[in-house]
Amino acid sequence: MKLIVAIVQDVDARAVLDALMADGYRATRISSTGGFLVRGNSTFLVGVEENQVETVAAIFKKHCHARREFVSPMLPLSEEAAARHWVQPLEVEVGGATIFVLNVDQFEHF
Amino acid sequence: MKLIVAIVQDVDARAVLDALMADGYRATRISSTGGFLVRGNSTFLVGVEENQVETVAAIFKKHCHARREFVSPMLPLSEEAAARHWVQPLEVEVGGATIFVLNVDQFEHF
Amino acid sequence: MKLIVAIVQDVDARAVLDALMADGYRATRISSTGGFLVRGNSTFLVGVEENQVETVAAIFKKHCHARREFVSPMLPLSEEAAARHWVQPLEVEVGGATIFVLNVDQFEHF
Ligand SMILES: Nc1ncnc2c1ncn2[C@@H]1O[C@@H]2COP(=O)(O)O[C@H]3[C@@H](O)[C@H](n4cnc5c(N)ncnc54)O[C@@H]3COP(=O)(O)O[C@H]2[C@H]1O
Ligand SMILES: Nc1ncnc2c1ncn2[C@@H]1O[C@@H]2COP(=O)(O)O[C@H]3[C@@H](O)[C@H](n4cnc5c(N)ncnc54)O[C@@H]3COP(=O)(O)O[C@H]2[C@H]1O
Ligand SMILES: Nc1ncnc2c1ncn2[C@@H]1O[C@@H]2COP(=O)(O)O[C@H]3[C@@H](O)[C@H](n4cnc5c(N)ncnc54)O[C@@H]3COP(=O)(O)O[C@H]2[C@H]1O
Repeated sequence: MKLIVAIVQDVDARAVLDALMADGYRATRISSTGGFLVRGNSTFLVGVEENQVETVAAIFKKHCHARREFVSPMLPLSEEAAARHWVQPLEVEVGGATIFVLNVDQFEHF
Repeated sequence: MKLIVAIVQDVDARAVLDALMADGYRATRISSTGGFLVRGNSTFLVGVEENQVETVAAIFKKHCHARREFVSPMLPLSEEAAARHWVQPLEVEVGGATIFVLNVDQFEHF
Repeated sequence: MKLIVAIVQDVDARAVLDALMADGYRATRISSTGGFLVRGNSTFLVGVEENQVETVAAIFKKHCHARREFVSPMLPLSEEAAARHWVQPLEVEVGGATIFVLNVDQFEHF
């Protein structure tokens, strides 16, 4: 058993969830916030058998898209960051999905 | 050290949390959403010593109950799922708790 | 690759996030609730290379502070806990950060 922790953009969350459900996978969605852009995103927990990891990763790859965003960072920037003159809108490439696959020592369902 | 990630129904969250606290365990609760039923549930993080995993799992088993629910799935279903004629209310067995036990490489508390 | 799961007090979340971002780390913030005090706190997911774990832990240590709180626990206490006469405000030491470092089997970003 592996636990996939996947962080995706909110706009892609619905499509990837539908695809996972339609293929019979189990998933849990958690509202989260990106550290840099301070915008809402979605963190999925998907517990799968080891031989399903690649298929599930491919579902994320298919339904989650990288986008280029122009943002003026919301951060009350630390001195060193402000010193980089972040007053100009910054172009940031936000990835489609960031995926961590963790090993599960023990799984129980009751 | 192990990190238990346990997903339970909201109606059982209070009881299981009280039981964990009364026995001196430490826990953190995260609001989450079930992928299939698109309903709120609770995800617990419980960091424990390895020899406490079974006791904590038993607390979840005691306080979290499986239920049969009649639902008309909320999903904007993908074509293949809609084709299964999901217009009729679907009877779904929702488990009491889904538990992943993860190994912790390093633990710090300050 | 390691996944750091760090639980901190809300009052420290902004400062630690700014410090992580300024140093180029990637992080995701999740709103959570402490099991004992039933108060909001923050759970961070920070995926880092193995040789960055100590530096990131040091950032949490620098920006997250333990505090002593007087609380009257909100819990609908279980009988045994109520029997301990928790009507008096309880002095509780709330740590600055609780950190779990998990091993990542596989990492993908697209
Ligand atoms: N300290 C920093 N300095 C300069 N640029 C930075 C930066 N942190 C992030 N970025 C850039 O901003 C994008 C959005 O990051 P955010 O933190 O809002 O949203 C992130 C975050 O919520 C999560 N994430 C990515 N890598 C992570 C990691 N290693 N650990 C935890 N969460 C991660 O996935 C979202 C998308 O990340 P992605 O890498 O595709 O895209 C990132 C990255 O291109
Ligand atoms: N491997 C896993 N990884 C991550 N999270 C997991 C998981 N297994 C279970 N969960 C979480 O636990 C909740 C209860 O799951 P359970 O399997 O008992 O009960 C499930 C199951 O009986 C059924 N179900 C879930 N996904 C399905 C699917 N793709 N196709 C058919 N039935 C599904 O609907 C019930 C409610 O599911 P829902 O998604 O709303 O809520 C799920 C989900 O949030
Ligand atoms: N092993 C673990 N697994 C998962 N999450 C963990 C954890 N250890 C700590 N946490 C999280 O970190 C917060 C601060 O914990 P700390 O141990 O510093 O400070 C704690 C501790 O001093 C005390 N405490 C917690 N649980 C207790 C219990 N069952 N009995 C007595 N005191 C407790 O109350 C303070 C606030 O606890 P609260 O639950 O509100 O909030 C906790 C909880 O959200």
